[in-house]
Amino acid sequence: PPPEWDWRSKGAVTKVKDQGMCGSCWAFSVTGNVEGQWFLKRGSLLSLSEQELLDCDKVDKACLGGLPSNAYSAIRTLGGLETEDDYSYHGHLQACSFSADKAKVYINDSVELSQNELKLAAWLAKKGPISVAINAFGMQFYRHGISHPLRPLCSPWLIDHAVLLVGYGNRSATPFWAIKNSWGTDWGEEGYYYLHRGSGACGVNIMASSAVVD
Amino acid sequence: APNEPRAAGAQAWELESPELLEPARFALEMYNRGRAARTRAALRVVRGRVRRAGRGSLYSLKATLVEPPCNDPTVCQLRVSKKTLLCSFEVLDELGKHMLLRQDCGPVDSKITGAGIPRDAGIAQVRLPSGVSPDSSLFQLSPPDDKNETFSSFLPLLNKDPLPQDFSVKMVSIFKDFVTTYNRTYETTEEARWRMSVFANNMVRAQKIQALDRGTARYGVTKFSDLTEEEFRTIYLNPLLKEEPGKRMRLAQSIPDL
Repeated sequence: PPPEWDWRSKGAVTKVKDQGMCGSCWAFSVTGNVEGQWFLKRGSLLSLSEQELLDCDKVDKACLGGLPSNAYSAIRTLGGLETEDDYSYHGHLQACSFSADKAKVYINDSVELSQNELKLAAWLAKKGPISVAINAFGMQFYRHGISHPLRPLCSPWLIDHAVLLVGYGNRSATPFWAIKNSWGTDWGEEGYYYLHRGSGACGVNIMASSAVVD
Repeated sequence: APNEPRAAGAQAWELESPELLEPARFALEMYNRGRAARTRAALRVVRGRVRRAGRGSLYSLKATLVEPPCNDPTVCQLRVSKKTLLCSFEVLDELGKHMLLRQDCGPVDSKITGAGIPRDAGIAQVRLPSGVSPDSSLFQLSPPDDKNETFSSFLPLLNKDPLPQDFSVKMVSIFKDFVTTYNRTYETTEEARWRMSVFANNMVRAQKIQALDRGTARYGVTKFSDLTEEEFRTIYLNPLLKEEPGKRMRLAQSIPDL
């Protein structure tokens, strides 16, 4: 893969959002990935609706959590995603009010990606931002810099947060993943989290996935 | 390194107790570490489940421990002196090597206060300097003298007991800054006091996380600093990710050499 990559500078990433007091990170991770896939295939960057997934994805559990793999499947079953403007975020479960004729984006499939971080970097550089899930150890107090907790403290067995890989690179010889979080811009580095790359830190390589837009 | 857990394919199985005994015994050993024989807690009941993937197994245990009667007054007041404890443990068994990933114990009959957290859940109670009570006047913003984001300057003070005067004063000042920066409002003085003790405890936690990080990250005050770990985990995180396998997806082709 190229030595570094950042989809933010290529227009494939929408602004940082805020899930509020709701465990809906899974929806933000998936919409961020679909936004990137749609941008790469159709050339337009649309901010997509997480609330639609909270309300209409009946397999997942809205604010109590969910899984990206179920969410991709729900998007296909529903017939696509509406935009954030058309189906705005409220941070709690509501009755589903999705209408297919307002869907602006659809997906054809979803895939699980390699657990090899080098292959993940190559895939990201070629195919776009990646939905991942990590152990959120220490993120409650994270302010900036590249996080690299000791493995037992940030075990890949205790994954509890879904986010979006938007790029990678090195900062003074420390390799990192650039991660878009969904806790607002007043957390971390303007809403972003930087995690050590190449050591399987916090299970970043365990649950990488993406939607497919033909 | 042994195979990574493939969360997507891993199932969690409820276990009969015999298989739980080994991980439970390990967790109890970790819990009692450093204690003299007669002061060790005993395991009364354990139940749990295991998630297997690759060559590892992750045991999620719920155990009831019984603390021995406390007859050393200098110790009793420090440690949670409740007799029966309800603990949750996460024990990882990789290639026969056990590792305690998480331990969370609380008295069974804890009195729940405020934001639903046991009053005596071992939170460091921050003593306010005499004559200062966390009422509205307390929070007139006077930015703390040190803007150092990880407050390493005050930590050595923590080891003294009772906490020295300047620790509390510094803590109040930092907490005021937090309240104003993140526009916090608390309904009662009691809630404000409780939140400040959580805040103080979290600063110690952030300092420990800082000390154990091998990267370039900086940890300190964030907008979540007045939440207990339990509140933060419950509100903002998504434990389903490790518990449920989710739909199987096909594996993407790797990118041919660019």
